[in-house]
Amino acid sequence: DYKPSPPLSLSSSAQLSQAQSNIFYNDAKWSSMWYIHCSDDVHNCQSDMNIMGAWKRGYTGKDVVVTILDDGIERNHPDLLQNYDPQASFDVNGNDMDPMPRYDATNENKHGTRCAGEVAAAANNSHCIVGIAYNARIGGVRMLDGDVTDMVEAKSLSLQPQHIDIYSASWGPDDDGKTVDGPASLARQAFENGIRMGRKGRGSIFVWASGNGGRSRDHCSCDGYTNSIYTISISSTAESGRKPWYLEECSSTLTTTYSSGENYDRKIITTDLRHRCTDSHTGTSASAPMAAAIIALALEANPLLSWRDVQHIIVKTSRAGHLSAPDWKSNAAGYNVSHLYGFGLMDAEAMVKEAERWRQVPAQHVCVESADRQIRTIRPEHVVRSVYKATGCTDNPNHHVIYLEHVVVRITITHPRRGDLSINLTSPSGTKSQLLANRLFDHSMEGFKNWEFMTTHCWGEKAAGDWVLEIYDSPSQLRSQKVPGKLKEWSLVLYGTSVHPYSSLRNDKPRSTDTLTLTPTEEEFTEEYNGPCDAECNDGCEGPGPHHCINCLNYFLKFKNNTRTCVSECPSGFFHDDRKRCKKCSSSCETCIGSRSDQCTTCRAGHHLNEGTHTCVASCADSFYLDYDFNICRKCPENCKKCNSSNVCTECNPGMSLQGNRCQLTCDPGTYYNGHRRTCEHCHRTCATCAGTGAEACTKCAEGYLMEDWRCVLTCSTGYYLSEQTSDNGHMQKSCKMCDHSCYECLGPGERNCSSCVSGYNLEAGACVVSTICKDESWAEGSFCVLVKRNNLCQRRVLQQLCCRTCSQKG
Amino acid sequence: PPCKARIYTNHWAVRIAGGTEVAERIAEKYGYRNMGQIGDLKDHYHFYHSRTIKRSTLYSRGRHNFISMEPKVEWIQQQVVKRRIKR
Repeated sequence: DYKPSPPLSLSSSAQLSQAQSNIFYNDAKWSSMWYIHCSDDVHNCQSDMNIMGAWKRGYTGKDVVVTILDDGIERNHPDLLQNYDPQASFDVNGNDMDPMPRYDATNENKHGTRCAGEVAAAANNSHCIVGIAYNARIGGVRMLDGDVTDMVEAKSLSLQPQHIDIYSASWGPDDDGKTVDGPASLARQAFENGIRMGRKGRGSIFVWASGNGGRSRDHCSCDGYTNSIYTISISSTAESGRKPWYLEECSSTLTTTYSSGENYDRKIITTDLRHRCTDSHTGTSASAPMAAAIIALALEANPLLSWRDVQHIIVKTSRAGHLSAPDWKSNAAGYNVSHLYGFGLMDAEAMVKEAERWRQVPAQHVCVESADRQIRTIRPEHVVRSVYKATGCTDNPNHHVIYLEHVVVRITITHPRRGDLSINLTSPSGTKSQLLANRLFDHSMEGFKNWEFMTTHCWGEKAAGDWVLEIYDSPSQLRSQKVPGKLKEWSLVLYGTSVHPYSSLRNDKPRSTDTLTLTPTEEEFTEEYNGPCDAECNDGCEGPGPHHCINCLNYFLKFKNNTRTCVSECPSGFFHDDRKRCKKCSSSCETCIGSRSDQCTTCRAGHHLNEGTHTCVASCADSFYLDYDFNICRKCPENCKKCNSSNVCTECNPGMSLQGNRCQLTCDPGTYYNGHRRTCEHCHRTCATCAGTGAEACTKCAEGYLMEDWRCVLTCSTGYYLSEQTSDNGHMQKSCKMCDHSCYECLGPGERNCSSCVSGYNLEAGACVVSTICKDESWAEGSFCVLVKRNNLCQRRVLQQLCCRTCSQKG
Repeated sequence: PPCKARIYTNHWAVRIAGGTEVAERIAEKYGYRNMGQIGDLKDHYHFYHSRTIKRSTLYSRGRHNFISMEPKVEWIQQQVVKRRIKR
């Protein structure tokens, strides 16, 4: 008893507008579409995806093409017929153009048709539902109903890339909690070709349903499709905001839409096989097409969005809302993110608003940091921690990453039981991503061979700094081998930009249009210049010269007429500020760090840089000398008024006297200059003048004292005689001088002025002679004893006895 | 439980420089049928060999393997069935 009403034609947009303002459609299940009517008081869901808000702004997916990669699409379904696009369809399994599903008793191949309806089921045709992008064109690729090989995936992912905007996939490797698998070489190539060349160079959009293996304790980081930076990985939340039982968590999830939950939660209503309607669509399979449709609305608002622009907009507009997760955190860029839901629930209205005024983000830079190949043993119940100091490839302007998007970690680990491993990564800003959680059922001994884990949680953060990788081994009871694992190698791949993605430096040309009255056409957004850009341009240009750049790679000069030109370095006489603008130095500076006169680093010809003040002067001031090698005025040593170099004073300050090459304080007689205390201190009381402290430092004795070997004494000591000499100025100078060594005491110099002798010697005519009576002549008498006497050794008792006769002789 | 062994098919992905005519000639020489370019992947072709085992746990061996020695054949890969599940 189905009576199809004539479909809305494109010319009846006025009728549509009216319908939108009332937002009521006659589709059979319209009122049951709870995820669209969230804002009504009747329903339970607390956070809205604001789909109607996007519709009210006039966005319904018109001229956007979405294809469902699945088990086929019932192209003649009453709710899909209007929007079906044969050019966006193919049968890979059957190798023909018709993607109709294979029918059987179990209706096994209903999946693709259910996904398609969510995206683009026609509106107001009395049948079933209203697709979120109900004016988009919908196609389908039959590729799961047969042997799925790398080639089958690649064919599907690279179907008509210039025609298809969005590929939605709600399948993947087994979610049994023990599989690690991803795209092989052809599929990877299809991804890379798609984002590089699809959609006329803006990049194909790949939307992927996250894993459904929650009950198997699976982790979606072991799925190379959701783990890829080229796919937008979609999570699910139930109407209540609680985590569905099937949901897997991982750091690669970007965003979330509604889907089914527990048995008592409502499911997704959509088109079903055999022209039916179903209210039993479940799982993350239902979320990916929803997300694809919301992205289609954004692409209608701005068809020039690149594949990265779309991800940026999703990050910016997704909200935590009432989604329940224990690990919501705010990363250093201010985005709320969790492992269950990514950046939160999608918001269609916010996305289209953002898309309308969006400026393309700067070119993607990829920084592959050096690999850490130090082998580390992973012992059971222990943690291996490895820190890597990333630079963000500062040495290479084409790869320099400052602001992060995706972060990929390539890891090679050997381990007897892979499921016992869990891995965390902490960014320099402190954001912790769980790259891998324990998987109870994964007993594989294969470990990870250069597996790429990906996290979106550091989006917007700074790349440079210490990255910490932690690997935990939590042995399960099922583990038989106690052989420790090994971390063989790991490396970081940082994706992002060197310029802030939302910097105002970029092109200010407005892109918004009045969407209620004018549908933007592609001509309005087409760039006029398609030729090569100057090497200094970072993100496109409007002409060949450096002044045509939209964004500068390095620095820019701004002129009085408000034009700007990109330069590799600021010219002489300019410095660059934080925003990479070249600004003028002070007039005397050649180079500088600021515009003030005291911020010079080198000076123009004829000027010298003053070391202390960083000003440029024509000549060095007093107490400075010119260092010719560096053309710098440097300070003279202490107390110098003038100097030639750092250690040669030529003139001292008042109160100082030049002593050698140094200036020191001049002290009064009776005092000396103490260099440690920097003061004049009194000499010893016996000194008239001195060079230092103590009685041994006298240079001239006080009145009544006599100089005796650097000491001043009242009378000469034993062994010294009083000497009187006339000085150059005619004054008599008295001092004590040492007696001859043969005398004990003396009255004057020489050996014949002794006044007393040591024991054993007799004083005879002023000389001290040996007084010993010789016994028998000793064996040593002779030339030996002559030598003893000649060398004045007779004073020694042993020799005196040995050479008694010779020593007793006079002479 | 699903079969863990690799399952090889009688389809190959081949990268051949020189265009469709060269691919066609090489396919015919070794008994393959050129099913056309693989999606949008330039120089990549889908070759099908009807006289090899459709599904096997062993990679295919025979005279047709000599295709890899053709100078124009830059790369060749016998396709393996991947287990993929709908979510």
